[in-house]
Amino acid sequence: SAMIPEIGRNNLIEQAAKYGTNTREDEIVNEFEKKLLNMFGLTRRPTPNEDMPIPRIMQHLYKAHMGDTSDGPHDLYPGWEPGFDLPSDDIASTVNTARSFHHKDEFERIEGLPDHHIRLLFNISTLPPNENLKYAELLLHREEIKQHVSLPDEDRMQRINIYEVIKFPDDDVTDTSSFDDVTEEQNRILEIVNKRRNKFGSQKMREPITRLVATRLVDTSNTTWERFDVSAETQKWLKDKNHGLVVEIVRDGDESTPAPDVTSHVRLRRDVRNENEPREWHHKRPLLLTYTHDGKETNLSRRSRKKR
Amino acid sequence: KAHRKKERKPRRKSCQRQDLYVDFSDVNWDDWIVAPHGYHAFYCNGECPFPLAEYMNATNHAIVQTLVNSVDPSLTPKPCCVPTELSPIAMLYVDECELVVLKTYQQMAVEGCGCR
Repeated sequence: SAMIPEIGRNNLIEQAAKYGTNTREDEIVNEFEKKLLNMFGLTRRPTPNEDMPIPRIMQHLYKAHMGDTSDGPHDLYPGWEPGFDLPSDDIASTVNTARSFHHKDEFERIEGLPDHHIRLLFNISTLPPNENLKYAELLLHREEIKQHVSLPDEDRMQRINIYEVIKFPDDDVTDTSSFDDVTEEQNRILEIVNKRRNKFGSQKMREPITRLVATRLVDTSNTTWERFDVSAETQKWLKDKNHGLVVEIVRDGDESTPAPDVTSHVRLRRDVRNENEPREWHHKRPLLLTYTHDGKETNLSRRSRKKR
Repeated sequence: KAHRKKERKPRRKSCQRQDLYVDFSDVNWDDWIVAPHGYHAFYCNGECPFPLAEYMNATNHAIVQTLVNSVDPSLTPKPCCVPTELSPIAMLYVDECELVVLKTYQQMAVEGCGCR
């Protein structure tokens, strides 16, 4: 897991020995390795799983930054993702890093909210403290519903509502700001609290306090990524408790009825019926993209391809 | 009289940008760097001989250093051939927390060399 391959390390130790200082050669090489890590903004060498899929959106973002506008399938850079591109140049010119976050599946359900309310909780605590968060967007992939193409306009429309979870009724107990792993102890406490609530409280009492962040009317007869600016919420999560977002999809004009075909239309949950699901899910699941700047003089603006 | 062939000294290459393609698999970094697979980093190499040609982008200091070197080479060596212009590259990689990151890094590729 070293940044410097074995053969390189040995050669550097040899060179350091010729330099003849009082410091041990391997310490000099370790110091060089630290500089390498620092250069990349890493704390240790990454060792990802071999089969870890890279979200297509991120591949697309790289391609867009490089100014590669060619279409069509490619081994490394598949075709463009509909509805997605670099953020506007106002933003891209002030940031130099983009990170993608997947939500924690295990926190999708919130006690007290209907089934069609999906909670998206992103652990952004790993954002480096020396980077300045400038912009964040929530990406939701939705696929056309083929049967809807022939429907009249009003029947094709659905509404996506995004809420921020402000507070839980018992914030101390349901606090998930440190949600690396829910311990057995935490589970036990939650179970007791929920039992008490069921005994004494009404359904209303268990509902978290939420705030509408964004709402959008969408046409179900096309495939695209829906992008929502969640910069303010993400900034808050860096300073305060992070309870995540809640997404609901309803029929237009009938806000109380969950929209049908939601699972296959807007990809908020895994689809167990689809055999290609694990891989597809990785590429189409909700994504939080954060755009930060580390103070260095570079940016993510689209590069114009140079002719050599 | 037989003509003596004028012996030509082999010309040393003067300071210029040289090709260097960094392939991330050569340093075993291809497991965490997704794209690019490698990049043209280039490097600077060559002599900074007298006279310093225009393309060598010599600084005033390099010209003075050349003058001092001409008086007594033991006082100072000739100017060095170094990068004078560098450009950033973007990298798509998986970080230590298994997050996918797109980041641009400054001063990663040599655009121009000069005598400094």
